[in-house]
Amino acid sequence: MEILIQADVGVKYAEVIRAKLERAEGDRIMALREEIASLLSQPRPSRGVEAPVITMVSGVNGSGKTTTAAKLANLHRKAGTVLLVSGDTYRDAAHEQLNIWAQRAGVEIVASQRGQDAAAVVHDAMSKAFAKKNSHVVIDTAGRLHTRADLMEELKKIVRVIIKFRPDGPDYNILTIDANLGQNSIQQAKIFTEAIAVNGLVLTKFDGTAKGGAIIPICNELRLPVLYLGVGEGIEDIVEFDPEDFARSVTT
Amino acid sequence: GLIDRFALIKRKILGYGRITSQELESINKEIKISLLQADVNYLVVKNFMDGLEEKTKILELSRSLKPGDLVIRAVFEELVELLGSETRSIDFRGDTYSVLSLIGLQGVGKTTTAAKLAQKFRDRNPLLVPADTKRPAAVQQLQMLADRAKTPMVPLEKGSAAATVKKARQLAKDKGYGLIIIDTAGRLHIDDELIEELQDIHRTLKPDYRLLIADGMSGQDAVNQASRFNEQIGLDGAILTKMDGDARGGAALSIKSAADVPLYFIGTSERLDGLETFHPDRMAQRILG
Ligand SMILES: Nc1nc2c(ncn2[C@@H]2O[C@H](COP(=O)(O)OP(=O)(O)OP(=O)(O)O)[C@@H](O)[C@H]2O)c(=O)[nH]1
Ligand SMILES: Nc1nc2c(ncn2[C@@H]2O[C@H](COP(=O)(O)OP(=O)(O)OP(=O)(O)O)[C@@H](O)[C@H]2O)c(=O)[nH]1
Ligand SMILES: [Mg+2]
Ligand SMILES: [Mg+2]
Repeated sequence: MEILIQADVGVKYAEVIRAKLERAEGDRIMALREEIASLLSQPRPSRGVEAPVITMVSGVNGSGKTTTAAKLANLHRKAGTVLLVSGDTYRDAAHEQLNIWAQRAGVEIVASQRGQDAAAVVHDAMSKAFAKKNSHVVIDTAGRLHTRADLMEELKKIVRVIIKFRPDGPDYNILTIDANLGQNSIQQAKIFTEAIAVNGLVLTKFDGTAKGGAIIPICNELRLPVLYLGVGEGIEDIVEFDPEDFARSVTT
Repeated sequence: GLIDRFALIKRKILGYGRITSQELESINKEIKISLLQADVNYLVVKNFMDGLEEKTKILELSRSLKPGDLVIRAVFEELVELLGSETRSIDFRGDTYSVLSLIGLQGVGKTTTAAKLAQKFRDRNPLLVPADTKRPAAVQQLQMLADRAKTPMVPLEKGSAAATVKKARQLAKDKGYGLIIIDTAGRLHIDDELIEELQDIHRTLKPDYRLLIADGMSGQDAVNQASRFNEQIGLDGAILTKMDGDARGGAALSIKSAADVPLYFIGTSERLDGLETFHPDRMAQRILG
């Protein structure tokens, strides 16, 4: 299934899908799209009714976390009061970057400085959000490779802080996956999910020419839904994920 | 990984002393799968397998190798050759300043790599140029990195990358900087307007090296991206970032086959010293897994 391999679906799943299609009758392309859509149809987090609804965004370096956090804050602002949190205390000018987005989105932001303890920043932000009864809190975190055990520990610590305020952790525990990446996305998703119980994905940079097919094994094996697609660098460039639309694009 | 599987196959083959065409076919299948799993582009893998067949025939004629050794050696040698055979280094101009322009997709590591290069070539008296007028706080990010790398940075000319680059050129002439490193905005290879901006930057200050900065975890589309950048801008080299992760790095082979430019460095951490020379043999080992 050359088209699937070239879409970054991977050898294993290209074979799994091909084998399933052998028994399919009728239009092959339609059967292929239905199979892909079904692999991607995973249960959405059944959370997020109590204010503040907590969203945390994590992922590897450069995967689009900060931009995605801004886009989500902007979406929620239309319906409530959002608190954006600069949970990245490592990257140069991280807060400066998110602060500009906060202004563009018209939302309040909890600042941080490089070198501060990220968990402490999140703790203060949580206290503030629960006291003020914000409708939403969106937390940006520093980029980290899943192979760095120490950085994964830091992320776990941040989640433990959130758990103090909300026993089940972030309502939307989002992992950003860059559509340009290949098979390593699968390992990223596995490790991040094991560490902090990710419950949803955002596939970023989908406006490029990469197909992002690696999410097919990810969604099916980890039972994770893709919640949104990042489709550009602007604050409005985010769309809800539709398995059928995606199935069509990955087979074109 | 493939190396371990080869060790098993090798023991089996050495036991028989020669290899049947069936065994060879199954080995070839394993190689193909392994390369695809390493994110080498599908078409690049096809070409590689054809080239491998040729090399295996040549080695066969030498008759001094046992069949198992033959196949393993052929794969490894073919990979090393395709990846450039030897390490390569940047050649600086003796008479005047050299210019490096860092280009690539969003988030691959251009800004960080610019500072790493400034640190590595500190003795060249480098100057960092912020040519990203788009990304929020891009210039602040580069300024902080420049400070840590103890390298001066040209102040940003409001809203114009080309104007900033022009200023850098003037500054280099006046102050005698030996190396100008241009950090450009991330852009899609399919964004005509941004490609035009890049061409404009390069017309303003002609780079000695147009370096593609690529994410080491890139997948199948790396070939397309590299060839589009090469067609529209022209490339003189590449740097593969985030290789401190566990991605196999097949994108290295994809970039080489798409643009056939030297891979100079790999990024191996977020720190300023996280830039190492690219070694084709080490990369071949890593891709084979
Ligand atoms: N084309 C495109 N670019 C995107 C998208 N999402 C993010 N980007 C760009 O990708 C680059 C990296 O985005 P960031 O939001 O800084 O990524 P990050 O994960 O926060 O990066 P680190 O904090 O350094 O780990 C920026 O140039 C963004 O504008 C998208 O959906 N499409
Ligand atoms: N682990 C690791 N992280 C890296 C490496 N190179 C860059 N990064 C990280 O990747 C993220 C993105 O780096 P940037 O330098 O901002 O990338 P960029 O290409 O300039 O991004 P845009 O300007 O938004 O297109 C940051 O978190 C960097 O610290 C590397 O070799 N290893
Ligand atoms: Mg960020
Ligand atoms: Mg940059």
